[in-house]
Parts: sequence; structure tokens; C-alpha cells
Amino acid sequence: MNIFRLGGDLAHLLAIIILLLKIWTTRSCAGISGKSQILFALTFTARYLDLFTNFVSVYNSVMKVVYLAAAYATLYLMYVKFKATYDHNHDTFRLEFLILPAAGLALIINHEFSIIEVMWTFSIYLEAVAILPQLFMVSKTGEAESITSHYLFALGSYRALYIVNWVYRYYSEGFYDMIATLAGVVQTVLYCDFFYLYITKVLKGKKLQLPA
Amino acid sequence: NNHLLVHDEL
Repeated sequence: MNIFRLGGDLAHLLAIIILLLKIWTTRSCAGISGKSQILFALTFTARYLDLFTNFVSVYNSVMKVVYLAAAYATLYLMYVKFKATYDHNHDTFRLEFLILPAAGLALIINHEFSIIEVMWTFSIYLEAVAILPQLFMVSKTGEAESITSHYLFALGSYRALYIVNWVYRYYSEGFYDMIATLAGVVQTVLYCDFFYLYITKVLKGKKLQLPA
Repeated sequence: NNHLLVHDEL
């Protein structure tokens, strides 16, 4: 564990909490892509199958349970409790276009052809693109509420910090994981355009609005 | 053993 990894985990946790609080306090999930949230729940479910087979640390296990619980709580709020506020007309990304390629790739490029490893690899590939329905939704409506922007910024920072963590681990321990690193770079690159808009607009107190 | 024990990331 190094400071970048911890920072990444905390940014991820912060993103999840921001989203839950936004939905809970405003009693609305307007502007949030349920499709992306389904993909994140699927990602955590596939990745943390090892929760009961591999014990790494109390920290790891607790974080896994928190991420899983938060992902399903978000789905519950969006699809059950505040279903009426869900903006499904703008959330039209086809999930199979992301799930099927991620599954296919996981079957071909993995560390080991076993259920737990293929599922882990699938979760890595799927997570890399899971935000696309959300970014697609923002581009379709042309704007995002500030709180949604903060959520996206925290979520993007998480994988960016993980990349720094991987560089650090490579030099300090000789550790690297090509699958996680390449997918992590793809994941972070997807946020670049958003990061630019966030820094140039939202941090200056303006609403995130895409140029017409 | 699988790499997930060494990997230990979230």
C-alpha cells in the first residue's frame, strides 16, 4: 500500500458517496446514467468473487463489501425508490456493446484460464468502459449538474491515481500487471475531455456545459 | 497460486 493507491481508493469511495448523497438528498437521480451504474455493479460483482476465497487484508475485504453494497444501493435508489426521476430517455447507450466485447476479450487475454481469473479480467475490461453511458448522457443533454461533475471528477481521479501507484510499484517492487495497467490507461483517457472541462469551467464556478 | 493474492488491489 502506498499513498497513491490509498488516494485512489479514497477518491473512488468519495465518488460513490457523492453519488449516493446526491440522489438521497435531492430525492432524484436526474442526469445520472443507470446504465453506467449497472456496469459498475457488474464490475464489482465479477471482480470480488474472491471475497471469500482470497483473504488479503481487513482493509481490502471491508472496501470490497462497501463498494459492492454502495453499487447495489445506488441501483436500488435509481430503479426502485426514485425510479420516477430516472432520465431514461437520455440513457440510451446499448450495454451489450460494452459487456460482450469485454467478456470476449477476457476469454482471450487473461492471466490464467480459470473462472475467477476470467471474471476478474472481465471486470477490469468492463470497468475501463463503464463510464461511457454516463459520458454519452452528458454529451446528449449537453450539460451536467455541478454535483454530477464532482462525482465524475472523483471517479476519474481514482484510476489516474492508480496509474501513478502502478508506476510507483513497478520501480519500488518490480510489480506490474499489464492487463490492469493498459485497461486503466484506457479508462483514464476516457475522462481526459471531461477533466479539461471540469478544470476550465466547474472549478471557476460555472456549470459544465458542452460547447454547442 | 493465482495472481490475485499478489495483486491485492481493489
